[in-house]
Amino acid sequence: GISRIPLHKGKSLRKALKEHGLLEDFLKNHRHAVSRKHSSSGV
Amino acid sequence: VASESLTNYLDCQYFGKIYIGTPPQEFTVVFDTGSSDLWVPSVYCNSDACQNHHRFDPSKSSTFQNMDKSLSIQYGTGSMQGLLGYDTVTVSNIVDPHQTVGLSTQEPGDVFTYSEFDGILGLAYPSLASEYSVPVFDNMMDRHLVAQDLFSVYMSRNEQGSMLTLGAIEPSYFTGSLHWIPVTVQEYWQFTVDSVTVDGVVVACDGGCQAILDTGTSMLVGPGSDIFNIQQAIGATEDQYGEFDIDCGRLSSMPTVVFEINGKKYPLPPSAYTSQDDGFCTSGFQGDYGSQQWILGDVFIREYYSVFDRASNRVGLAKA
Repeated sequence: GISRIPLHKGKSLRKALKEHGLLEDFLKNHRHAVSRKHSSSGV
Repeated sequence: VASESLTNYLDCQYFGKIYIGTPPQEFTVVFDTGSSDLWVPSVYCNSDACQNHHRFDPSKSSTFQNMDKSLSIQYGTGSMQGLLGYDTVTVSNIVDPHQTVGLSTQEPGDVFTYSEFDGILGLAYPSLASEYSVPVFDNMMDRHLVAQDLFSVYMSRNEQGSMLTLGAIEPSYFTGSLHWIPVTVQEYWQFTVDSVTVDGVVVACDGGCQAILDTGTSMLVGPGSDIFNIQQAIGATEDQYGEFDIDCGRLSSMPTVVFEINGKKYPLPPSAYTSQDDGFCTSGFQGDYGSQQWILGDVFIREYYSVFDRASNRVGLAKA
């Protein structure tokens, strides 16, 4: 009844986008949405 | 139809493995206490984002059942469409049968092409899940698969060592005692924060505010004006994209930011709320001018071992 799931700390999408030269465009286009966390699931 | 904003997964760094189907197919997911659905890409999806990730093939699973229901998840850059089905989900040593699983059939936009995770496993309350979906932990509780109806999270600063424990609290991951905070709204893991202070002066959340404890958000997010006050107090300066930079040479002289929750102080030293990458230092606080809700993400959880107690609808925090 007890389950341990090891998590690994990997590369963030921000870093991957930066490496592919896409971060600047992403932040330019989605600056307003980057931090937002809201779900309207079930609506 | 379920809509879930995924834009904030930009900074997610903590991933774990799950297995779906019989025989099991492996997926890397974000265990997200800020959402309630489980979804992974499927072989029916030909978008770039799907091609680059593990895709579930229902025809190769003897336990898969189609639900004949659709699922739509809203990205910041578009939307993901998919199907809902039932299958066996294996999380470590727990075999969770007849679990609802979202299978994406379309993931427009190229942003998630580069993500390290394949999908999301939501650990919030069922009220946030799509209409026909039962969250993984609810299914586990219903089937008495967990020793206790709670789970806990330790997030390490290193690449390895982080742990999600289903069904138990692990004292080896924290010092002192756990302090319990009642959940105010059973959707997210939401509770009341009393105030945020720097050097004893209230700089944000004056008079109290609502916050969620969210493993699926990297930063510590709050209302724009409150976060701006905190950035000013710690001496962070805004760049052209709204991110706040810090002079790495000032780290040792920066103040501690204190969150008071349910009468107990939870200090965040500069080492907790800053990140350093390629010689650049940035603030772990992020403003959102569109919401009054605070999100205590990985920045907070790395500092405080977190227990999510569904049996008593409360959150436990202790120094990690």
